Amino acid sequence: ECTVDSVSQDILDNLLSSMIQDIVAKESVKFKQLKARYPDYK
Amino acid sequence: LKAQIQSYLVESGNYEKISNALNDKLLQDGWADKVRDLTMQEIRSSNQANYKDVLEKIEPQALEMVSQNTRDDTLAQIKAFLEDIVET
Amino acid sequence: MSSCKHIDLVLADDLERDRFLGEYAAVKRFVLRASTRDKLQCGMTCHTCREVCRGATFICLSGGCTYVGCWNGGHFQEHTQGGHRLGVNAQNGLVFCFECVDYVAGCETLDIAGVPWDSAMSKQVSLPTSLRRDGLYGLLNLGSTCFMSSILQSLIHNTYIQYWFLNSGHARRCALRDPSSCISCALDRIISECYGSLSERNDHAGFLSLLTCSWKINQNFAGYSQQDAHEFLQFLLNQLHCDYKRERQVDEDKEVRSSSSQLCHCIVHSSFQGTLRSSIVCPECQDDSKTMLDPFLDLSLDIKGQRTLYDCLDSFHRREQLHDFDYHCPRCQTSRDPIKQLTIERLAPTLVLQLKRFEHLTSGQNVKLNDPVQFPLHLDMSRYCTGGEPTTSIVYRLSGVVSHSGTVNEGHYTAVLQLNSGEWFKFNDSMISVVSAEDVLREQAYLLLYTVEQV
Repeated sequence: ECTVDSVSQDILDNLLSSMIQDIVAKESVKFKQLKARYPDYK
Repeated sequence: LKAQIQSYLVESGNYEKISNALNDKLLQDGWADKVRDLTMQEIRSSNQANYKDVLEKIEPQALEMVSQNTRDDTLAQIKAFLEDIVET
Repeated sequence: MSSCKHIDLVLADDLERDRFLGEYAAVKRFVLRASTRDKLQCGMTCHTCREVCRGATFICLSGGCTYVGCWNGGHFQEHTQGGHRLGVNAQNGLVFCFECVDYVAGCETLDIAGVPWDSAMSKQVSLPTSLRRDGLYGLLNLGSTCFMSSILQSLIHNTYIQYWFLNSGHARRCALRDPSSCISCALDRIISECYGSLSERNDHAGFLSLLTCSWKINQNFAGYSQQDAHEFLQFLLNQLHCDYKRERQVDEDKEVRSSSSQLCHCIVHSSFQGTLRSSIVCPECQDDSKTMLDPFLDLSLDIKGQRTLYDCLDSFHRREQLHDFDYHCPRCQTSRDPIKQLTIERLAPTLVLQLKRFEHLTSGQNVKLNDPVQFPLHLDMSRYCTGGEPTTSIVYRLSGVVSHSGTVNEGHYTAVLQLNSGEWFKFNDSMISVVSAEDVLREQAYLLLYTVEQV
């Protein structure tokens, strides 16, 4: 059922989810990029 | 109906306001930094960075870390915009 | 060799590679340049469920396909059953392979996909060096020159200044063409060194020329005493304007004198100039015939007793009754104390806010206020505009912070700036480091630079 509460909650969950996925995407690519360029970097 | 509501929020510029306000609150809470650190710890400990695997571990914890204050404020802001839309 | 064999296959075939790189460059430009609203509507709304930002959303990279699908609903995953396996994350421009179920990393070709080279060309000439194409270029401290380098970095990474100089806005008109006698030429040289072409002689020719030039024009900047970054910003902007007038002067001799419009069209005034409405209102009959319109390039805000930037702006724009003011109303002939108010008549694309941290006491002593002032990543200026309707919003995005640490005489300036990629970098003379948005908000700001995002 589409209520103001449920839609509000969904919008908040979507926003948080996209922010988390943005951070994880950037960090995982950065890690792999560094690994590719400097294989034994610490 | 839900898609229409979201589309209207985007059109009116209010979706961006909600997103910016949530972003500013999370920054004030230091939440983004914590999620970033958590992600790096997970990647280092498993020594692999497969996005899907890392996300499955991180997303639930990151959602937990959002302060109730930030949740309540943002929900209140979204509801206020939705009330407007529902009326019109 | 990248982390994904599927993309390596695509890039191995010349024709396929050119098509793919062309598509990717177009999508990446959209992701980096489009307004937030356009991105939300065209890149972050799933074509299947019509939800916005349902987790990450991906834009399909298969020839001619314009599908956009979400992660959380699995809709882009479904889309890949048709063989379309590569998508661009609409938020950060990263490429995702749905076969590997992972982001692509370590693919240099993608990083230079913005360069319009086709494969035939790329075999004949060397691609521009990727060194310094990203504008990350430290400026050596040549003896208390941090106040200059923090301001220079702020200008070099200002969208409008960067675009104007990289399009030879100054170079194609300047008769002098000499960085040691023309400040605009010196800045032009620094910006070109920043974005890709190293000068034959040495790395810092541009900065050295600008230093020489500044000293010639304003002796105060010579020597080793600490100077005020805000003053240097005003000096530099004024000099860029004068160089513009000098060039135009030459043009105007040739051309019919253009109608002298109030607004100067130089890069400085078109990027930084706003207009303040200073109104003096009669409390009896509301007459405001003594209203003045004053141009401004930055706003200086008192910070004493203020906790946030909005508090400072509220205080700056507050209505105040003027007591020691000899006022006689031309309309109702009364002489009651008038009400003064400052509102913004016209906003500039770049808004510079100075937090007044340096106080010059009557005793001749100079003191520095270290009070922390909270400032937001997004600033809505609508309530400070003349007749600002509460419904409209005029959103500015924080693009730079010039900070001062230490005391009035022994201090140090640094700049924290957001680059086109959306990442934040700290410029500390010749050292540059990546910082997070949280770190930015913890800076002890002296100058705040906001760029207009949405009206």
